[in-house]
Amino acid sequence: TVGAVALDRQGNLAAATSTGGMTGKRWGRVGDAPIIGAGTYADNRSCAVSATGWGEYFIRVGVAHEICARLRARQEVLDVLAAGMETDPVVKTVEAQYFADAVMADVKQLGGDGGVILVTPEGYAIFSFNTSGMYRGRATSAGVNEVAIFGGE
Amino acid sequence: MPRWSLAIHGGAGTLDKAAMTPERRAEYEAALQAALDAGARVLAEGGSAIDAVKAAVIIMEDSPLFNAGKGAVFTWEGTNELDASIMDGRDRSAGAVAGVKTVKNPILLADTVRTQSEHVMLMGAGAEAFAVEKGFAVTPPEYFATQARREALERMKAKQLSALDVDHKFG
Repeated sequence: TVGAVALDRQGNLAAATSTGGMTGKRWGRVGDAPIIGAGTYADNRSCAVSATGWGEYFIRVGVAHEICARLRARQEVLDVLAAGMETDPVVKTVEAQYFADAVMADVKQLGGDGGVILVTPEGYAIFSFNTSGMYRGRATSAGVNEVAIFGGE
Repeated sequence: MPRWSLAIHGGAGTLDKAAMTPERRAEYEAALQAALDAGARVLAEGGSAIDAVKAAVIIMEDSPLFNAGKGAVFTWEGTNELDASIMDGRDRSAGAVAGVKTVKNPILLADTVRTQSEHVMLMGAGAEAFAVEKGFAVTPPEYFATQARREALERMKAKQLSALDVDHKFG
């Protein structure tokens, strides 16, 4: 499976995922990639997500939408409680990483594995995976440009 | 804060460090970098996020290293079935295709479903008919097949391992 998520200069988010599925699949088995909300989701109010892994677990958890929904709900609560006070973008990034890790832990708890990539409206590109590796890369206008394969890289 | 940002993945799993020779690693890193560069170029030039994710994914669909487009894994019947989806965060418009076998870049078909149909997801023969109607070339199924993926299916069959036989639920 391959995927990409992006934030453009106009502040718009997008997500895309493409796959050949699982080796030896039968009966027209479909994984998460074409299921909007499981493997792919984008909403300018929260984030853009693309997933890869054991797709049927991602469908049950609704991974991509779940991450976006948690971020959006958190922002909506803050908007009410903090009366429009801006949250530090670094804090927002930590929260996005936390939500992505929490949702992936949920996948793992069910028995599934894989990973997600996401980009927030603040422009932070985040990875979360519960496998030994994920082919991945990120680039930003701030000069980040990196590719990696194994965990810890 | 960054003015634009891009992240890509080429799949996750139990990757074997021992089997990752320096040459193979370089091959993967070059393919990932090419995809990243393609998407980043769009964003740096002021293009849209939706065009950037398409640009990045197309590069990986065209690479035999990844399980998408050319280099997709084989089904039990020995065919390559492709799925793809795309979503625009501006208006939450979305398009998806499942089980297509003759479209070179399924991500472009998914985007055409998003922009040129009143639906969100099309599958199989219907999706392929829609592709032809919208001017997509019919790609011969052999284009997607690679020897490495064929051998993976053969190994799986040799072990009698299939979705039916595995002793756990696939989600």
